[in-house]
Amino acid sequence: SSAAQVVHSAGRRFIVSPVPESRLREQ
Amino acid sequence: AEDTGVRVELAEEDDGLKTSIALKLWVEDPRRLKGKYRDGGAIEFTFDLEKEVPEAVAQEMVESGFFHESDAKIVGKSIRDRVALIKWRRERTVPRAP
Repeated sequence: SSAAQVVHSAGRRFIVSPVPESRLREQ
Repeated sequence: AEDTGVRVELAEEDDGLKTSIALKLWVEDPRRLKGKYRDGGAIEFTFDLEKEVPEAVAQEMVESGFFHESDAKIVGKSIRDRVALIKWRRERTVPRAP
């Protein structure tokens, strides 16, 4: 899946990708 | 580190030398947030260990629409905890040669 990107006005890039499966807390 | 419900982890291996390191942040427990967590994904970003301040990055995330203003504090703290751990480990380990 293509990761979405948001670039903040100050120039920092935030790349959004799926949460690592193994790390999801078991409910 | 105290469990804030917001998780921050290394997004790359830390060789102990580079000043900028990639981190990944995601919400494990949305109920802990006051505002709605817009995305539900993990947010990857680079953080300069020497120059940058965790709370400033948290504010940028709020301004970028990831979090509500009222959650900037919890996000900033989560980043601060992870950065402190990285620095703590670096002081205790000899960096591996590239």
